[in-house]
Amino acid sequence: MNIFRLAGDMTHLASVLVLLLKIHTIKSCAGVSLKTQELYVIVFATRYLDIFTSFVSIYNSLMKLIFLGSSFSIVWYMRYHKAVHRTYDREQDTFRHWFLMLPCILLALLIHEKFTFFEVMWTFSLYLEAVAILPQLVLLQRTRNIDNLTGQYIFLLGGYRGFYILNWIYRYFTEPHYVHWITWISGLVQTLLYADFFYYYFLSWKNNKKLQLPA
Amino acid sequence: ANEEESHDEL
Repeated sequence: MNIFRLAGDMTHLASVLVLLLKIHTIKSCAGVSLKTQELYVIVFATRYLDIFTSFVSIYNSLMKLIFLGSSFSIVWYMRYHKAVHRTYDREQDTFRHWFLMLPCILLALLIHEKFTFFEVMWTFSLYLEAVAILPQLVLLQRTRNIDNLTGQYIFLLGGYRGFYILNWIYRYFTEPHYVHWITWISGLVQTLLYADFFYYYFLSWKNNKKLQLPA
Repeated sequence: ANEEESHDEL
């Protein structure tokens, strides 16, 4: 474990806590894409398949349970909790996210480190996570103004993978034979997808204005 | 033998 990875995990944890806080306290999921949340459930479900078979550390298992539990409960809230579900704008959140999964599974079957069920599933979850934010960013373009919590959620979610990139660079230079091109490239693509959001988020913060992405 | 390399990152 290194400081970059810890910062990444804490930023990721903060993003799901911000979203849970928003949904649980103000009972609103306005501006939040259910499609992205559903993709994240699949990302965690396919990435942590080995949660009971391979033990890395208490920290690792605990965080996996937290990410699994939070992503499932966010989807549950947005789908089945009456008050929250009412604030979900279904008309705007129309990204066909199931179509995102197909290329990811095909790519995972073609490009992976080992052709085993667990490894292909794990690689699929990496590719899927790289594009999971797309429905949320599309929704953001459509809903004119978004509230601070949703903006912070997206900012933290994008930032965590940025810390992971620093972690991979650090591990590359400190651990011999630590080379994982698949992880590095999909992590880089994932972070780059946030580039324009980061730009407009920074502008809104600098000019102290509401965050608005250009249509 | 290289032990089963499990993924140690989240």
